[in-house]
Amino acid sequence: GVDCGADSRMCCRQEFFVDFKEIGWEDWIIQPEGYHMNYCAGLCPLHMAGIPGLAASFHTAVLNRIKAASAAAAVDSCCVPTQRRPLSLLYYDRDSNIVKTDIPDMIVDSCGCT
Amino acid sequence: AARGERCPACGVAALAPGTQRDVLLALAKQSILTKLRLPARPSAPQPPARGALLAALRRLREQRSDTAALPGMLRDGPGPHPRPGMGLQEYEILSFAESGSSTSRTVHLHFRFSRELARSTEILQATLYLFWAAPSPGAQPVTIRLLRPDPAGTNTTVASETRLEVQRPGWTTLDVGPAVRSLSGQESPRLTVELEVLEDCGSPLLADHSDSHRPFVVAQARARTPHRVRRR
Repeated sequence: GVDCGADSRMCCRQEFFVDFKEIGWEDWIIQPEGYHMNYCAGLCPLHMAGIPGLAASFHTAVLNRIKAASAAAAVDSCCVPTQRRPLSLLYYDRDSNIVKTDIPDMIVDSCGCT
Repeated sequence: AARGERCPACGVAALAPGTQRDVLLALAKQSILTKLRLPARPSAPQPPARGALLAALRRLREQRSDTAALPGMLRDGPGPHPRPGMGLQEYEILSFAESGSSTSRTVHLHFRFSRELARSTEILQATLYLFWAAPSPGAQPVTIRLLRPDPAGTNTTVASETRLEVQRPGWTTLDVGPAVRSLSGQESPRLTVELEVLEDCGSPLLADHSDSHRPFVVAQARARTPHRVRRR
């Protein structure tokens, strides 16, 4: 995947870190200190759509066949997460119990065009 | 909207940087609270005393028979740990006792569990850790009753009763999984533990109120699988 630069226009991953102290949550979230809420942004022109390794899948292959057959039938292509991982949290719940959980698919590691 | 700026992908007017940051922070908060099934962030928590927390974590670490059995919050490293049932969100909960009423013969301990977790998860296992101070010489009989409030919340019923012979000081454990599981439908889930000793020999637990011997419950839970829609 590609990380967004200052003036990226093509599909890339935009880093965005949420510091729990900055939003006043450090008193109830014990670990970690923040959350990497990265997101995908940018253009997916047709020549980038479904390039293997970006979001290659059977679905993409079928779409490519349709596009190859008739450009008019081509559908838009979107910039989406292609790799995500869990966010591990250790926090106090409303009864001050200590709770640990891994929230699946919360952190975007890479983006690509469908 | 920033002057003339347009989102390259969808053409919508791009947000001014400050506004965009506020929107993203609000989105992050909402996303985390939704995934934790919390209606709002918990109000200022009262963290347990450091001594109690360290003693509990040390106890759990000593309990290590193999890391697989060890509650996840103690496994090294902050990262996620592949476990059976991966894919469904799993929870480890460490709950410290609140002292309830006590007499020369009985001690009551209360453990509270959050309504959201009790409703949206199934308890896989739960273990009560109790510390016995130095009992009088010879074995000392203790009765441990797990009480749960009846649905109306007015009375309590005995969920289970266990008799122990306390031979020496130290930690002991008791499986409280079924009793904690039975709390799931309650408005404010609370498990009460009653310890009863014979009159003349005092309570092996009463003697020691120090934080480093505060009783606690460790529970493992997993998000309930959404009911499968039966295909007609």
